[in-house]
Amino acid sequence: MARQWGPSMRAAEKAGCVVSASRAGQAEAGSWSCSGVILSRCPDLVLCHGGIFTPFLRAGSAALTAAGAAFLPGDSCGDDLRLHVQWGPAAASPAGRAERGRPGLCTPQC
Amino acid sequence: AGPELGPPARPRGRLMEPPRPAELLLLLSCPAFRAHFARLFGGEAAEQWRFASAAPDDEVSEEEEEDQLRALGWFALLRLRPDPEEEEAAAEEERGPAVAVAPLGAVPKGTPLLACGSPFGAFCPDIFLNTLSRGVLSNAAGPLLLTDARCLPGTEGGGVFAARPAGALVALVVAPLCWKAREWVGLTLLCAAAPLLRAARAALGRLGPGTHALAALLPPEVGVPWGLPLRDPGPPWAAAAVLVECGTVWGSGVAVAPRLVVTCRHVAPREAARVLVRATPPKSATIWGRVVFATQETSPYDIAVVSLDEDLHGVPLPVLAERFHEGEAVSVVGFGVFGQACGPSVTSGILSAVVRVGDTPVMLQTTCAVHGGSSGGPLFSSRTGDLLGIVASNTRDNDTGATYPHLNFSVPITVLQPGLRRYRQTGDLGGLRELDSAAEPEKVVWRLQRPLTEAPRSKL
Repeated sequence: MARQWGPSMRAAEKAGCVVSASRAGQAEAGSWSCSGVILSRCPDLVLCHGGIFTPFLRAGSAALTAAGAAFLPGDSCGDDLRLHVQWGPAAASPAGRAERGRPGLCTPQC
Repeated sequence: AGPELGPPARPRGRLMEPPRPAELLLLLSCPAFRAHFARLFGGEAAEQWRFASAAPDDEVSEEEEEDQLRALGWFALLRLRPDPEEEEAAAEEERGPAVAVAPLGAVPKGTPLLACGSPFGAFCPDIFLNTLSRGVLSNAAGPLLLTDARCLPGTEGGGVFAARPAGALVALVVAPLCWKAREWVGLTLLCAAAPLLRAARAALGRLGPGTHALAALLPPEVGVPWGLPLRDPGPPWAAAAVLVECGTVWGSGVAVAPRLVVTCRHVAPREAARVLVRATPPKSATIWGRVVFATQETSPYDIAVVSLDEDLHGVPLPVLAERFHEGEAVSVVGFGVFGQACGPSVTSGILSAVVRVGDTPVMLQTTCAVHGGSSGGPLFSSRTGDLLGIVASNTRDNDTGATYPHLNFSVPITVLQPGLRRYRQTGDLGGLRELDSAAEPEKVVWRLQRPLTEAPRSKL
């Protein structure tokens, strides 16, 4: 059974991330955040839940239930929206890069 | 999470990558998801359902709750601002799709799933990032999926993966906590990934040339390896539950012979009453039957037996278990939660207790989520598919009125087996009637009373 989950755990580890949304210049107002999935690399595309964008919608949440609205372009949110995505070392590192990320360590030639 | 997970994939507390700035490309929703959501949770049912995604200690205003409900089935596609260093270092094989996506319908009900999300989002990613939770696909209505993997606020948008196809993304979390009539249901609402990414591809194509090329970068759906059936049938027992309707009352049941269905007395209380039995799709036959036996109110065993007017075809007949193993993986199949609006739900857990009188098992308890409407449904061994028992109830705290779905009680099938066998072979109900004269200790157990260690002495 444990083997059964190996590939899924690795896939989840690599794809998992958190997304936070905040207002420019209002860090103290806090942020909204949720989980997400890294869909592709270079360019990095991420899919996350839309709930954290509601406070930024120019037309308010009513835009989400407007008849026929299946998608809304990025500029349906205000210009003060700031987004950040964060993930763990497994998602970042092809083999070795995470090591590179540790300042202060090196492999001296001997 | 099940105890069988392998060694931890990563030691916690290692350095997180620094947050990367991103831009919103588009907000998208899956029309089919919204249509099924409106059908199952809208209209008259809307009053009963609530999907909380605020942090537990947040007071949520009515307006905010309305915003959350409106945004429930929406997702966001983001593009990260390029990091030249990363671009340069990335080898060719690291570019492109980062996950594989399971086609819609490739994962049948009852299939184990792995949810991966970060409770409370970016609140404390060092500790909570990519927390795993395991469960099964409990139900599906188009791209609207439900799992009993436990998820918490903040995991919205997190990925849900299948073991087969290995590591494929099946869905994203929509609402980690579902409340029906103010009771936590113990199921997480999901949106299937494949239709969502198709919607994203279509939207990117319509947004303009700049984003058109991005559509090609979205992950493809996993093909089905040659020679395998297009659709994994899933565990056969997942289709064994039937819906039982007796007058205005309905519940669940299980066929133990082509013309014999067992359910609960409180679902079909009156002997000779006419009952309608519906098998689950795709062979959803509807057959009339008659209650041939129902225990007395005084019996500890809440059981009824229905004889059908014709054979029930296409419904797997389970092997009746003879032994019970505490701790074994089990599944409950029943029409709780959605009743007739949807096929039966499958929930998973373990056999948490086998209560015995002497050496005889008289009650089974599980950690599966059991809801009103699941009564009479089958309890299976997830490993063997053997029928272990008939679900009779979950638990309600009489003081607070709270219901506990994950503590529930089933009648061991070994209690029913002799009577069922005799009735099937001879048509004689005598064996089943013995359930009405069960011994006092059995009654004490089913009244959830403490067994008397010794008979109270008379004070005369």
